[in-house]
Amino acid sequence: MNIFRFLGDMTHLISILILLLKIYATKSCSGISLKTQELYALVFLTRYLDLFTDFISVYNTVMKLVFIASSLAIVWCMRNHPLVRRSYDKQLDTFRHYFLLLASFLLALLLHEKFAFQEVLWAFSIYLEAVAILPQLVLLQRSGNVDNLTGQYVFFLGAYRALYIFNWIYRYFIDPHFTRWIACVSGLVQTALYADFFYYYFISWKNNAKLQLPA
Amino acid sequence: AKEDVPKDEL
Repeated sequence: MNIFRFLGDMTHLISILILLLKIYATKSCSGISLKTQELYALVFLTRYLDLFTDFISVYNTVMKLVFIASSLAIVWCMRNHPLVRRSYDKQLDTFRHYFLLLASFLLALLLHEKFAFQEVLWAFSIYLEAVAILPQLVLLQRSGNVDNLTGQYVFFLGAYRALYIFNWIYRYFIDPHFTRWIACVSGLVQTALYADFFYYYFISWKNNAKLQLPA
Repeated sequence: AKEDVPKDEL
């Protein structure tokens, strides 16, 4: 494992910890899209079916279990916790996420490494992860004001994707057998979706001002 | 075959 991949995993972990901290400390999930969180839970559940079939390392197994457990915990809190669920911006979280599910599934049926149950679901999880942030970005844009922890959450999530691209560039030169086109192309699309957010994030950081997205 | 390499990324 190279440094970019490791830092990518760590920023991913940090983003989830920030989200858990926000929900735990403020008992609020305002600004957070339940649709995006549900899509992420589904991404992890479909991708990590290999927990039952392949053992890669203790690190790998532990991280997979952490991602599954934390995503399910977040969804549970947003749906069921008596205080947290009241702060959910349901009227702003209106992205038609079923289209993302359908499109990802159809694409996975067409484009996969092998036509097998686990492989098609793996491709599905990759495609779905690439677009799962869209309901979240739309919610932020609609609410305009982004609270500090929510802004940091999305920033670290974007940083994780950017670091994975550096990881692939590194692997491409070091390990010529590494050719995961589905993951790499989807990863590029996914990272591009953050470009607009990053732009406004850095402007607010430079001006030392609160993060605001244009309507 | 390359597709049999386990998927080591998260």
